[in-house]
Amino acid sequence: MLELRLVQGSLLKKVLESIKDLVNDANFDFSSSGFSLQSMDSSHVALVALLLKSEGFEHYRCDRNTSMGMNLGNMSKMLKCAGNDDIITIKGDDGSDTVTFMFESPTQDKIADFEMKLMDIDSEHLGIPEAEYHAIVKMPSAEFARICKDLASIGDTVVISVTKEGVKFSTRGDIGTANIVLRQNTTVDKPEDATVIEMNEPVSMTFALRYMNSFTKATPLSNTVTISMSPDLPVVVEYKIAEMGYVRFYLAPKMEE
Amino acid sequence: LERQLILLSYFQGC
Repeated sequence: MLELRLVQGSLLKKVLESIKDLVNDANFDFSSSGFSLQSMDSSHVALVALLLKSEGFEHYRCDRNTSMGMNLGNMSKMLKCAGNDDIITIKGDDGSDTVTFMFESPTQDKIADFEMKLMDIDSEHLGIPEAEYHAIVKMPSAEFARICKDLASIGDTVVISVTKEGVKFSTRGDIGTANIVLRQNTTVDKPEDATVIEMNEPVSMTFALRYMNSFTKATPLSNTVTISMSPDLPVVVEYKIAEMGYVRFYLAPKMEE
Repeated sequence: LERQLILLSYFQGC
């Protein structure tokens, strides 16, 4: 028996919107402490890792660990039918091949349930090792989205370089080049507007902007984004979901031939 | 010229 009631249903809608274009199908792993998802995109260049802890739910019951394979496009279609203020409940029964999403309006005058077919998914469960990063940049998520969008109109790849001067995003394309430098800026009115650079050693890595732009679909989930980089490791782009967990995107770098 | 690495090379065997 599985029953999870999320008062802030819009959160789940936003989570799905942030990952559905990257990953088609994924196993949702439910346990008593929360649920998680880990899946690579079809080309094995990017990986999404989602965690939503049980504390974030108004009601959370998961009698035994269970894994449910879902098509994220179909799940997104169903969650789009929930209003932004709706309370969303996910229900499942042991051994069932369906999952039910229940949507309640805040005034309880409209209640809908949508039953979705589950699927068997062979997923390679990868262990993601904890790593020490050369540089960790925390910045406003909207600013990061803006930079990725702007640079993608000029080039296909972004070089992200962190030095003690700041973080530089660079691209080049047929029409020219672009460089955007952000300096550490902690003297802001609101902490979420700060750009904070933790650097142990300078680092410079190249990534495909197509993937970075896909990650920025998670912008509505968090005011800030954290970018963690070390040479020879995938970059981690993390959007924290307040008091509940995170969506993390891992992206393999591009290397010069 | 750039070569796109894939994640399997990082996470395989973990």
